[in-house]
Amino acid sequence: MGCFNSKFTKHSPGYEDPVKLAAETAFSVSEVEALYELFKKISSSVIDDGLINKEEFQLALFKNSKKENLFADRVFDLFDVKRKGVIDFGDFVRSLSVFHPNAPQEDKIDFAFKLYDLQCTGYIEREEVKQMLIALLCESEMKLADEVIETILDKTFQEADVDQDGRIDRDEWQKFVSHNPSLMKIMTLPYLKDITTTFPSFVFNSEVDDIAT
Amino acid sequence: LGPSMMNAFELITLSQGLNLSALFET
Repeated sequence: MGCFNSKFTKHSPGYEDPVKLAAETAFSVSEVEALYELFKKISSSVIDDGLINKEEFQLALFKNSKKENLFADRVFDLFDVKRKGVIDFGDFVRSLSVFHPNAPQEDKIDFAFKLYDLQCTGYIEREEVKQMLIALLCESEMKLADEVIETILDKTFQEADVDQDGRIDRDEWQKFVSHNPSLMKIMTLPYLKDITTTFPSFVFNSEVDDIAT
Repeated sequence: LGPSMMNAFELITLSQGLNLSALFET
């Protein structure tokens, strides 16, 4: 019981027990506690309420809270598991867990499917993919003529849309990514393996006796 | 690999909004 004991630390409203979160995710207890240090930083960057709103999420991603980005919006919506318009600590840890190098590949494939299924219809439709391509071209310096975009879409759907109904279902997606493993690179964040060394201050705020667990 | 040689999803993964590693550089 020294000066640094923090058993009575006040937590934000969405805080959850690290032991429980570690049991449900690919993270160890120490990693969950280190993620809390990151979460506190992001969630207090605009409004210090212990929750990450869209502006704070964009600020963390782009260092600019006003930057509009279709994909960042989509990732935010998927992280906002309880559909409250904000990400609480439990949402943050459970969602990031999918990106852990040790997370099951199935979960990564499923998350990527949801990411591209913009309208949440259970299918990735050609129009959605076109919308995403156009959004990407708008935000980047890349310039592609409309015919080139259509050719890219034709080729992609010839390969991915096995039953040729103009949309990609979950089974088709699974087969497509198994032939194109580079698509899953964005679903693994090597940083998550080093989270305890990136945020070592978690040790001072730990409420778990054996932080090695 | 030029953009027209990639499939649509390879292109989309180039988006900065999907680069979540930036979260850790906060």
